[in-house]
Amino acid sequence: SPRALALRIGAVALLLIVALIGLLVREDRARAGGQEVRLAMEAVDPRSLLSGHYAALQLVERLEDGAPCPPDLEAHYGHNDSWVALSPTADNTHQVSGGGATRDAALRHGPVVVRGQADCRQAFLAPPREPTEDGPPVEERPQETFITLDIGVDRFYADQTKAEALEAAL
Amino acid sequence: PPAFAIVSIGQDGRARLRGVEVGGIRAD
Repeated sequence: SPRALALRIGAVALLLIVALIGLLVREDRARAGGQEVRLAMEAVDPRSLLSGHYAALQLVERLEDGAPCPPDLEAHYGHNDSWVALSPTADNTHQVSGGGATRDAALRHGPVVVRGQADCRQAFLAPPREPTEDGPPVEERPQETFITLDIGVDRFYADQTKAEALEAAL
Repeated sequence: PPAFAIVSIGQDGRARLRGVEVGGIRAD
């Protein structure tokens, strides 16, 4: 009957709402109970914040000239179940210090480990040129090392007040 | 200005975004 159908739909809707609330509570507890780290990211575009939705963000570390890539990143890049090790720095942030296929493997490279993957690239800042007797050899040209960290954190939601404060800071 | 993501890493190894910090101002 229509009444029984309406009751059934209502029961399913109620079940879904309870499940959603449970999921939100669980996520909130996990967020509050986890270890907090600061990770470098590319500057947020204030215009995207002020659009009232979310700002896309990218976790990127730019290392000083000549800094080598952390170990064991490339071997696990592209694997969905890989881990990345993070190590604390002097300026109260954490930076990528290695990778691994398992939690224990990643822990060999740093005290904090997170599910995800990191890609490290080194690029010459100056345009390539042939080494001459006068110029520096190729391997001594300035390089930029940058690490892109993919740990499932790629967007930030902000309300109008916070967005305006961030815009003022920028 | 330097920008940072404030991330919480849970026991399960998953990262969850807590907020961002831009130019010394933090927004959660």
